[in-house]
Formats: sequence, C-alpha cells, structure tokens
Amino acid sequence: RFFPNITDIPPWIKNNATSKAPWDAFNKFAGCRPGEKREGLSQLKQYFNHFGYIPNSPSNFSEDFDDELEKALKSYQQNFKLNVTGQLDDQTLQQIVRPRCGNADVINGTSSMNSGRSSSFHTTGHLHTTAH
Amino acid sequence: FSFFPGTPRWPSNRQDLTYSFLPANGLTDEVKAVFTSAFQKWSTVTPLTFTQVDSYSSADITIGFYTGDHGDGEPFDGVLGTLAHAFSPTSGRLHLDGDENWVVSGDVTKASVSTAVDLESVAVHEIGHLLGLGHSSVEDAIMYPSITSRTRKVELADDDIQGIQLLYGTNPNYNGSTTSNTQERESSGGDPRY
Repeated sequence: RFFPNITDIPPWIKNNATSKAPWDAFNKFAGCRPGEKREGLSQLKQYFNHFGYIPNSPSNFSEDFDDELEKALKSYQQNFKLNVTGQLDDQTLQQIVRPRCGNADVINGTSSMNSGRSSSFHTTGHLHTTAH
Repeated sequence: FSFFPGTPRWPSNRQDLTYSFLPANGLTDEVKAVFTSAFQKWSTVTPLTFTQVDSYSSADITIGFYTGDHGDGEPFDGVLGTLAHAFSPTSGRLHLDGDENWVVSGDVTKASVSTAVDLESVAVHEIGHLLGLGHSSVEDAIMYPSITSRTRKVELADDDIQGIQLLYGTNPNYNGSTTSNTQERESSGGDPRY
C-alpha cells in the first residue's frame, strides 16, 4: 500500500492499525530467564535463527530457555549495544519487536556487525582503540 | 559497518548500474522517484552511477514489492515485522513487503497511523545491501538493521560512508558532506566511534 502523503491514509487503515505486528507476542517473555520453559519460546528461537544468531535450523525448536538461546541473546545484545545479560529484559524485547530489515545480522556464524567484538570486550575492555 | 562474507562487490567494469521495477507492481512515477533519490545518496559518495531502465530482465538491479511467500525462501510477514530484504552483489534483487503502509512523501513522523513506514528510509538501507554492505551496530547509520515506524532516516552516516568507500572508493566530486538537511537525520546519542 502506497500513500503519496500522510494525509492520504484512509480511515480504515487507521482503524486497523491496532492489529498486532508479527513479533509483538514476544513481549510476553519479559523477565523469562535461562532454565525456564515457556510456550512460544520456539518461535523466538526461529526469530534468532532467521537473523543468524542460532546457526542450525532443526525441524522443531524446543520451548526451553536453553544455553543456545542464552548465547544467541548475548550475541544479539552485543550487536545492538544493549546490556549483555543473556536475559529477556525489557530493553532487549523492545529492540526485538522493532520492524527491521529481513537480512541476517550474522552470516555463516560470523558477525562483523559490532566490529567483530567479542563479549570479552564488554566484560574486560581489553581492546586497544584509536579515536579518529 | 560490515560486509557480507567474502566481501562481494560490483566489479570495476560494472560501476554504471541500471535498475528497473517489477512491471506487475505498476508503480507510479512518484514511487519510482523515491528510489531515484535513494540511489543518489550512494552515488554522491562513490563513483557508482545508477540509471533507471525499462527492461526489467536486463537491469543490474531489480526492485519489486511482494507479499508473503514470493519464492526466494524469505516470505514476508504482513504489516511491520520484516519490511524488506536485498541480496548481496551481484545479485541485484531488492524485495519490499507489499503489505506495509508505505509513505512516499510528507512528514512520516506526523502520520496518524502507527504502522506507517517511510519508503525512502528503507530503500536507502536496502541499496546498501545491494552494494555489499552488511548491518551496522551504529544506531545512527543507515545500515542499522531496524527502524521504528513513523521514522525518517535517509542521510548516510559517517559509518555508512566509510564502509561503502572502502568497497568502491570516493566520488571525486564528494566534498565530505552528504547532509543537506540536518532535520532529516535521527537524533543520536553520540556513541563514541573507534
């Protein structure tokens, strides 16, 4: 649907604008922690699989908040410069549900998105940099 | 900034690129002009040129709006969620989700519909992929992966320019500034760059 101008958006579109975006359902996982089992976590894993944070694509992801999901979360948080908690905190969920480009952030298991920084950079700061 | 694995780019003998629109979409000249403007952002800072042609089959870059499963293994998901995707060089394919409420002109930030998405903002980002850029962690950059609805971000950031100029070099006419209207840039927290 194209709108040459914002004033051209018809009323019926405005009335339907409250419909849920595809990833809004992930908000129900706020506060979910490693070790928990929640219905729908498999879909969140599919999200991370799609954008490259979980490399393998099994036929069925489990509903467990397992090590694989925690690792994906940490990598995601690092790429988006969020606090690297490995948990589904509010800040991370707000980022996850935002509209975005469909291209993956991590390709073939490698992310250069955040200058290839490892998580150790955030915990120890052992990276020498030169400002310019 | 980042590149695709293997750093694919358009070769030196293909720097004058053509683009064409999926005929079935029947896009208006006004919509096509949005892409012309988006291509110009990248041609301003590189030696690349972009010319619209009628022949869809022979164009270097093809642009189309699709809904749902459109045959490339990356189905679109309706309003919001995934907005668009594009392929690395030299595929040239740029696909946008036809279910979005695309705003072609006007101040999208004042749209009364919460799902309104600025077409040019997404087009500039996807063209970056077509040219070989991956995603960036710099929130101010065009190549940052996400964009909030009712947001306009069309000017290349330093991060985008550094990345694309590593691939293609600098436009000899580039004077070091692309921002003609600073109000079009999103505000930034000013993260330090290294």
